[in-house]
Amino acid sequence: MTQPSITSFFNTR
Amino acid sequence: MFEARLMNATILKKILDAVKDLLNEGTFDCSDSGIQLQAMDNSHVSLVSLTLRSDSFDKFRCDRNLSMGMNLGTMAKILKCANNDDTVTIKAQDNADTVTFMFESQNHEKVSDYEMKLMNLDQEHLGIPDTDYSCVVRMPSMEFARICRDLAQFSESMVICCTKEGVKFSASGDLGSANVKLAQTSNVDKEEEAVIIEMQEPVTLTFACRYLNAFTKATPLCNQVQLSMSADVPLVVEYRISDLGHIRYYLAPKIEE
Repeated sequence: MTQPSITSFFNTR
Repeated sequence: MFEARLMNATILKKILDAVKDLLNEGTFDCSDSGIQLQAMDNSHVSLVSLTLRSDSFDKFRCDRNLSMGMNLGTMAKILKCANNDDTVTIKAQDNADTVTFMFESQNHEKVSDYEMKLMNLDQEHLGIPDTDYSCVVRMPSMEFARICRDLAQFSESMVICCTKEGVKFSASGDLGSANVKLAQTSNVDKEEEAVIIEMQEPVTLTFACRYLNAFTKATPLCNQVQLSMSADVPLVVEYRISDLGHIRYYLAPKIEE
């Protein structure tokens, strides 16, 4: 399994 | 001018303990509504979001919005210099490059102040969308900490499976496997000991134990922890900080390669 970054779920403001 | 006072240093010490393993530094955004900190850990896997409401401080003044970049290791060192029952006042001038922590003993006979240099942190702010979660579990925070610690011995990852009957935590690896099932509490005598599940749809997700264990450093802040989960979106682990606010940790689930 891989660990995605949190940035792939939340947009940069 | 920014000035925020708490009658008791304990809560601030506990907040720092809850973030300093994940974050080396962070920007405290201060406005008349309160103090907010949002920061990702170094590897950008998890996100910490802290909210402290101005009306719960014993004194709060913020004339202009202020962003203070702080080294959290240094801040933790400074807070160690306060006694638990000391009054803490955090002060900064507008556009200042330092922040001052003032500690005052209960009998007012000892007053100390510590000045810390602020940092210019170029941190990304993430927009967190409002989400209706499929499962929301509330459970004793000590129990959650215990489960995370115990299961981390078996694997780097933990599976959390939530149905309306209960929530199951599982880990398996070379040593063997572990499963901990918690049923929803049938009659709640003490609210802080209850396990309560609100479920729209069952969910099964896999998370890195290392981060879950880091989140449990917030256990001393609250008797209960809330886990919010939906398929394919980050888990939210929330600890309320008495009437002052909350700390939320977001962790992306692991996915099949």
